[in-house]
Amino acid sequence: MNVFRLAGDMTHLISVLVLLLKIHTIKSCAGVSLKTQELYALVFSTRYLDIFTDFTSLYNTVMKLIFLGSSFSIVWYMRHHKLVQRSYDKDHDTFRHQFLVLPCLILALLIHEQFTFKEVMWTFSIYLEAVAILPQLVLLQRTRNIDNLTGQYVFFLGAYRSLYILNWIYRYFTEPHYVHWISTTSMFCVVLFCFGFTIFKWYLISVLLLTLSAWMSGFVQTLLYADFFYYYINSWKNNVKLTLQA
Amino acid sequence: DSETVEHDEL
Repeated sequence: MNVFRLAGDMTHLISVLVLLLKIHTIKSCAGVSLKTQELYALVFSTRYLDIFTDFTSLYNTVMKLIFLGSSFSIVWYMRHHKLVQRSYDKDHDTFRHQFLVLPCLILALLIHEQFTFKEVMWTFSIYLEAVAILPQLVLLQRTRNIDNLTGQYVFFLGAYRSLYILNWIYRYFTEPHYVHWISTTSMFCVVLFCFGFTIFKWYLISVLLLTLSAWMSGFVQTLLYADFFYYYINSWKNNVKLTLQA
Repeated sequence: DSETVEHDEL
């Protein structure tokens, strides 16, 4: 596991913990979109269908359980907990989230890497995750009054997305066969989409900063290639066998 | 080339 992936997972975990902290201790879900949370519960349930069949690592299994458990408990709190329920901004959270699900399902049926139930569901979860934040962004725009915890939640979520992109860039150069173009492209789309949306400044700033660092890492890779080409051209010019410095 | 697609990420 590379540092971008680990940092991405950690910021994802922090975002969930921030939200749980707000809901569990302050007993408030003001400014939090139930629609987005329901979509995330659907995202994790369709993505982690392999949780009991394929074992990758203890880390993966534990994290999957945390994301499944936390997303369903957030939905439960917002729907059924007496105190939390009261702070839910129902009148502003009117995004028709069901209309996001169907296009994602159709897209997953059309564009996937393998036509099996698990794989199509995985692809569906990737597409849905890319747009699941939309009801939340719309709610933030409508209410305007954004408290610290909600702001931090969205910031960490944006950081997680961007760090995962860096992770895929890194993996593309170190283990190209592992890179799934579906997830990379859909994540890039959501970043571009957010730029167009221009709603939430911290989300945008985090994405911007991390995109800049993606370019930096791309630049470093180019330098490494330049190094290679230097030796390559030299060996060709002097007509000797190519050897690279350790 | 592998039979199933591996998903080792979250």
